[in-house]
Amino acid sequence: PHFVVEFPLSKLTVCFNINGEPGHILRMVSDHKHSGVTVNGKLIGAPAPAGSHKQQRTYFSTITIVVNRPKRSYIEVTPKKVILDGQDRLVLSCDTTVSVESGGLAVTIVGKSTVTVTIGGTIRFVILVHQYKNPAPYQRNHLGFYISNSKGLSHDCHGLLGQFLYEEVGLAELSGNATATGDHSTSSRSPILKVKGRSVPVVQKTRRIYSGRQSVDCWFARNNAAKLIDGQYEDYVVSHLFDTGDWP
Amino acid sequence: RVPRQVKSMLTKETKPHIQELSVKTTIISRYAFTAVSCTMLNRHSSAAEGVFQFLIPKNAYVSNFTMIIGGRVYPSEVRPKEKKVKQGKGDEAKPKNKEKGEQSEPEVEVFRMGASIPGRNRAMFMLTYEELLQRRLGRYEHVTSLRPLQLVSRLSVDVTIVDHSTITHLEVLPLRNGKSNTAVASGASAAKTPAKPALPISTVIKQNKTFCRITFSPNIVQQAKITTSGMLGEFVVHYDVERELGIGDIQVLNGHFVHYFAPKDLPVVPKNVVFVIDTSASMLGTKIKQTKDALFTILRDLRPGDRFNFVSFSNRIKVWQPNRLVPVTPLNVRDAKKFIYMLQPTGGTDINGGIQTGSSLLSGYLNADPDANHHSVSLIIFLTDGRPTVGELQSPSILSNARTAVKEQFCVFTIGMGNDVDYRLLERMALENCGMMRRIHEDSDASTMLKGFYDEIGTPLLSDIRVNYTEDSVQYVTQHLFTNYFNGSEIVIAGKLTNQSADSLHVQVTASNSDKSIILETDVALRQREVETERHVKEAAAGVGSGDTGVGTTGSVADDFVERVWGFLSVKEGLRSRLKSQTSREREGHTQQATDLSLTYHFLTPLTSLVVEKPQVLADGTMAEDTPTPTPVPTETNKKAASANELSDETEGEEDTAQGLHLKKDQPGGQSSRITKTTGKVVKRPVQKSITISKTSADGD
Repeated sequence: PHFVVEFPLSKLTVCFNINGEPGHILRMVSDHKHSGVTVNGKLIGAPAPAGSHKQQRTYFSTITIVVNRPKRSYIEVTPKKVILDGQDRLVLSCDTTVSVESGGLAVTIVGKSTVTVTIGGTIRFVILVHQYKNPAPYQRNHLGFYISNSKGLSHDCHGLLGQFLYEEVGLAELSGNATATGDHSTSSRSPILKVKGRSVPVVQKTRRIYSGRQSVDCWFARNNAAKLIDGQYEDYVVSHLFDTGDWP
Repeated sequence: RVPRQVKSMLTKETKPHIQELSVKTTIISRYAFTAVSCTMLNRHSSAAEGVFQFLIPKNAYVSNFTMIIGGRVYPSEVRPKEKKVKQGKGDEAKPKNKEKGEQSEPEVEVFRMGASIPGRNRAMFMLTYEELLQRRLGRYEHVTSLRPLQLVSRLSVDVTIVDHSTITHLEVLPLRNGKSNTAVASGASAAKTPAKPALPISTVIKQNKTFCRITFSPNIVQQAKITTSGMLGEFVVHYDVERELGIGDIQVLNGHFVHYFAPKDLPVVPKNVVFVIDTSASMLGTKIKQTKDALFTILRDLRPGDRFNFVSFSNRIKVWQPNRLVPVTPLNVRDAKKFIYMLQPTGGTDINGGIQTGSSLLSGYLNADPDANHHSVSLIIFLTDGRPTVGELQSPSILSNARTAVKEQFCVFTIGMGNDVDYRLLERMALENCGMMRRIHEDSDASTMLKGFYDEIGTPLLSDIRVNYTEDSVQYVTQHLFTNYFNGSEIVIAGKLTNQSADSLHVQVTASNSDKSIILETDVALRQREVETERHVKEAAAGVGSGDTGVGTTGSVADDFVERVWGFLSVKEGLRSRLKSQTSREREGHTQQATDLSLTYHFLTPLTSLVVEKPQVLADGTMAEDTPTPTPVPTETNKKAASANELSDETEGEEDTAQGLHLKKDQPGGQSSRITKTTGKVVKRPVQKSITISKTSADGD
């Protein structure tokens, strides 16, 4: 999957890829101790497009959200359905528009489009449902995960996305006129992103988000976000969909 | 035109009428997902009790059940079964009776759910279950029970078979217990031979090389011509697929694999067989006659390389040829027939004595010349119609004695006839001694069933089969050591891949056959297999997807079918291990493991229960505002499961007494677009408003 991280304070957007293995479950957001929220995503594989020499593709086939407060709830989202496990179990089709509210938790499905999970009014995740009518061999029905409101997540929040929520970044060693919006094709030296005291070489790229409806210019960190993220991406692979373990 | 009699019958019907009953099955490489959808209409103004009843195969697990009544959705939940405190002595007699009742069950289980349907309203019941079809006698059998207990306006059965291998044989049998046409198709030409349109029941078969779809949709008049009671019978499909010569078919999907191993064209391994036959007084009449008929037929089928003997047991133990096993010669067969002919039922049942005598005959023969028997398969076929009444009466002692006598040198296959058998004893005896157990029901044709069972195990092709996969590449592999492989059967193994980035998986099968040890091995290209497996899952989805109005049978569950096969096999294995466990600690471990897996895959097993919320309907026929708390589904299966819990440790938790129907996850919470309410949650149409989404995201290509 492609990851995009917006740093509003730094007015920068950073992106990276995680080329996990099918079956891997990635920790996206981990704030179990404070807000009680954990988000994991399971990967599914698909072969690379014919004729390309790229790796196989991976997509999110399932996204799970564990909410610990006020009541423990488990939300499992797939391109077909949403399962809510709380006091009782509710299975909702992603093809139907419906909203469920219980305690401080609300789940809203807009048929074949989005699933919005709102927790306590201060945390909101939006999951885009990508369903293909006639998928190519390298395409799979999959999900996109967007953080819509992160106010309720703590400063100790971690995970592939969660660790950047309260961070600031800066660019350094830009050569020539290359900037976040400038022409970098003439540059022979990579710009360096300063994050959490680490230096990460980046290049400029454009990413399509929101089902391709919008483009975003971002600084791309290679090699599964090496140095950008704390540890390595393998450190974010968890054992099961409802794992809530904290970052060590 | 609906005949007047049928119209009259429908008008007089007071219970809610079944408007539609749809049974859709998708079989992807032997793993069958079945979704049943039943819509009932309460024509009357007052509330009425609607009873949804469906028979599911014993080998299947229910995975979901949901009701929609009066626009409200009532999903179910699979929960661990609560342990019950053991009953006092005064109650201990009850389980025995119940146990006796359980043992007379047929090969299906009844799932029953009753619910009040408000006046002039509809109820929809949706049930899903899954099963791994076992290959027996060279074919897979899929059975759909059609006993809705009334004429149904729209009745349809839809069976879709998608396989990785070519479908070599396909046969739709006449309805069991009913009169119907038989449509037989074979190979790709089947598409050109649909069922005759003039026949009263419409069966249509569409087939190509690896896919076939069978639809059976008799209209109400056609149903009435079969029976007006709604007991149409069983819709049975037999099929088989092309088998490879090598290590078999391996399918890979989402980090799991399943391996189907059924090599063909192998020479037959000679067998040493001792038949141990109950001749107690209760066998008198039809039972002994049918047993003798079957044994006469079996004698004809023994092969020249085989060796055999007979033991009969009642109060007295009789051995046909003392202290030896004899070769199959015309003279020996003739003498054996005489012995069988002379068997006269009398006296009690000395199960321990029968097994001990049979075992000592066989082990004596094997120990006399171990080298000569190295490449043969040895087995005892044990038949009884009752409980031990003479000699050793305690089941644990009989089992322990059997283990000691068998010493893992041969396998014990047990057959119980009728209602008065301690099936748990027979099942454990078979499980502990690498055999299988079969039930012959009281009114069944015992001769055919006994011969059928013999046919399943009468042609051993391999022994001591060991299947190995690349070390460190797989984990949680289900049983991969097998004592025997019989012609017409299939060995199925599943597991998880630990190294999903590996290009290939090395598979090695070692086994012995008639005169040599064989090793089959190959490297399986994992990526290629995964693409192929995904393709035929898609074919299955496409095959049933169009016009699918009921509960979907494929969808996301089928997307993970390999993992579910693994889950299914692992649960079965856990339950078997639990039954075999010798200590309570061991038993607890297996129980926990099997329960966890059952919950993970939402299987209703003897260790879990299905809980569903039931609607409250007021006296005026309307729905109550508040819904009650969920209660366990009062199904026959759950009742049996509950009663099994009340049994002592010795009898508790019989694997096949409490099957679980499995409610498919794709549940219709969203099917109702009106405002609905469930416990603690309000489900409503959302107000569509624009939501600001940040760019911070993780998305696909």
